Amino acid sequence: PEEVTVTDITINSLTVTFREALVARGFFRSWELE
Amino acid sequence: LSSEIELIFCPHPLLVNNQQYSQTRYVKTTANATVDHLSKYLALRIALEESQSATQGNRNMEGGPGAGNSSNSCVQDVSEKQFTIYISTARGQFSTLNGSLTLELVNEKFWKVCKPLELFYAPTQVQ
Repeated sequence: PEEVTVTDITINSLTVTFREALVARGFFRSWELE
Repeated sequence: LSSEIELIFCPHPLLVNNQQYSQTRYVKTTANATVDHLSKYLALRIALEESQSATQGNRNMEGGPGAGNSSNSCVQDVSEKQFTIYISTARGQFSTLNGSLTLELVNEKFWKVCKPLELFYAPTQVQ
């Protein structure tokens, strides 16, 4: 995908990272298997 | 390190009208993320997107400095309670996910197939 947005979210001291793309193809591993 | 979860995140087809949120989101995160993390992430992204479009509107109308001041405050106010997350359990049925569940547990308990986890969101309804 051309653009991926990266965002960190913290709740109760646990920080996790989210990455979001505008399209699934080329972003999801399992998408390519179908 | 926690393994990675792939998510397709859609507006709830029954609780969200098309004009409200129409975007399907393609998201990756770690399996230790909870449903509350996902809900807070969604609230933040939507607040940012709405503030950006409001700022663009202000710029188009006013063109002056300070047009984005109100947008920062709404982004700081986001809460994981603003959106409820659902999973489809059977044809046409949706189950609310508890905020403390990890996405790894949701994947194992409800999804069980080797493709991106499909979840739905809607604004939390006040009782």
